[in-house]
Amino acid sequence: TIGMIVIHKTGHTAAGTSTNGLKFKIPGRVGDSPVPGSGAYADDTAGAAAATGDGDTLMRFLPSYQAVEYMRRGVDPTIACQKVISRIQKYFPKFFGAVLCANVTGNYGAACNKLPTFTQFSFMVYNSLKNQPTEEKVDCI
Amino acid sequence: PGPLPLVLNTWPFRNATEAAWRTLASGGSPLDAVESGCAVCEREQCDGTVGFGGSPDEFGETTLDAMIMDGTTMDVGAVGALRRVKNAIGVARKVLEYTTHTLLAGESATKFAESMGFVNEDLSTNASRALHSAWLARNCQPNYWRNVVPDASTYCGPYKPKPPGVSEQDGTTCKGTGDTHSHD
Repeated sequence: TIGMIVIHKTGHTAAGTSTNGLKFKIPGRVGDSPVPGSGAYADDTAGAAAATGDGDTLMRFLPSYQAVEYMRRGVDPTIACQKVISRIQKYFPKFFGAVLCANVTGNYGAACNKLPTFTQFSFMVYNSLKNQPTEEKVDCI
Repeated sequence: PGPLPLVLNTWPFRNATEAAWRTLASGGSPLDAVESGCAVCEREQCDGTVGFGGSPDEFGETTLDAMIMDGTTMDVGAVGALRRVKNAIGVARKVLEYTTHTLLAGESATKFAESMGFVNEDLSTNASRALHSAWLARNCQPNYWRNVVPDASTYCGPYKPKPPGVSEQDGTTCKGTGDTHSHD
């Protein structure tokens, strides 16, 4: 799954996802990606977020919506992402998932749920401080 | 405050980031940038989890999910279990622009896509067919069934609900097992 967040210099935001879902899924199964507030969410007055991982679990917690609502209250993007991961961890400690967060001033962050086979989440950033797309990684919590 | 404009995307899909940035730089809107970035991954089949030829379902078919959201108008277009159309994010954008709906799904979403000029084509490839054949050869493991007969952790289907009163099957066949090899 690709989840993408774009914030224009005017502060206008957009977000989106595209995926071919889960391998060997039961036919008809739709994951979290196309669900607004789960796969991605954008609101010019607060920020934008996108998620990837075990969609059957993620979509029950609307991670992207929740992260944007944290940022609406002034929570730093990294903390907003971590709070969302922690919220899901309480119910499903072994879920596979990661969230990207960005607020309307261009600050951004990410978080992921730590598993034996998933300890870091890598994502791409491009902003006016960089002259090319840059890969960044976060340690999972 | 961080510097704007900003493009962020999950996983190291560099070409997608580049495409979105270029779209912004050439005067495109944030929606145009998201659409062009995600479309790159659909064409390039980013790590096999985006676009055609990946993640076959139990019947061996690849279906696609996508959404696009405008943070200014709070407008959304999305497709779920889209069949036989490659450019899922492009169809989602058409749902946003040409309907007042939010999410279209399945075979009917394909009919909508064709009415918008998208090509109806097979999304399978040799790679997805090989993935599916290997899965069948492994007695359909892993799968997402539980509380059924025959035992889904050992056999392929077709499955039927387990008769009441029979001991519960461990429902964590695939749930919460930290399986990072198959995800959305």
